[in-house]
Amino acid sequence: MGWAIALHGGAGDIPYSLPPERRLPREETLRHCLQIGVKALKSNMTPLDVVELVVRELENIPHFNAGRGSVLTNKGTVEMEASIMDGNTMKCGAVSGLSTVVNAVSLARLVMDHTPHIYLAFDGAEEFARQQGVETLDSSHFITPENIERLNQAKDANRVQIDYTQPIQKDTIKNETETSLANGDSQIG
Amino acid sequence: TVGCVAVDSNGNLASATSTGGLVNKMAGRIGDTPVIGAGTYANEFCAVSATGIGEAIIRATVARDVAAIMEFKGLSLKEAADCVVHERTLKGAVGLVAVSASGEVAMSYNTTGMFRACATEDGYSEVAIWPN
Repeated sequence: MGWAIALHGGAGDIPYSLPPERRLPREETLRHCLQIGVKALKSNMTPLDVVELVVRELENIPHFNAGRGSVLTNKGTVEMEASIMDGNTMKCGAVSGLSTVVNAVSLARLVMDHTPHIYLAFDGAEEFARQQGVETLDSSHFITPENIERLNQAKDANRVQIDYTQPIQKDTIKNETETSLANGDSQIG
Repeated sequence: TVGCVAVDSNGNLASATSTGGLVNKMAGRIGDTPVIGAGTYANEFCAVSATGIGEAIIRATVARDVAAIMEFKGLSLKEAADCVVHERTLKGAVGLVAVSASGEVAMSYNTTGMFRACATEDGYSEVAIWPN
């Protein structure tokens, strides 16, 4: 038995041709966050504190889809969500529909630690964030030019996209839509 | 989506996940992340953080199923994670990272790739995107 840590920055149709200028910063972020987690575990920080610390760092770096760099809704807004769970106590906390909270995972932790509930959403979650005095910023802070472009591509294709999905051609869109409708699949779950 | 799971030398486990969701999602849509047991779960057996299409992850209760398979079938973490990801979940829809109470690590996905990293006390470390 020994300590261990694993982290992810999202799964999806990540092309093997991902250019170095997009790949290398993401790999460096993973390496950086892994080092933070390893250092914290070695210093005997609890796993609950470690996962919050690492996810906060991932949220603060805009290369991944959380916090700053979150992808956009069909209205061009951000609606962030996060959760955290302690295996020892089975205590957990979750939030969704956040548009101004800098670190959603820490608000989830506060839901877990400071309320009798598990999950707060939208206006209630935002109000709780202000009550708790967590850092908030205008929602424009979270929106990156890259994600505005991705939203426009998704709207052109009339579909929702998992992380890193590549744009598809118009002809493909038409065929895919016809197939999806024939299968009764709206592609939005 | 981003996530992290960790276990200390005493077998204490925790998991956390955070996301902006899907590009062009309907305003008001809830994904798997805040639904405990879907994208995030931890108990005395393992800690799991998932990523991918939230609707598929919710339907398959991905994170809880990994823990349940370990508990009720006695499989290892890697076997449980691979079972859920490759046999019980829509292909191209999900990835996860997990650690067990004994310090085992699993990073399983059925998408083209997953941005991931891990380290263990015995000195093993990995940063990867695609299958090796």
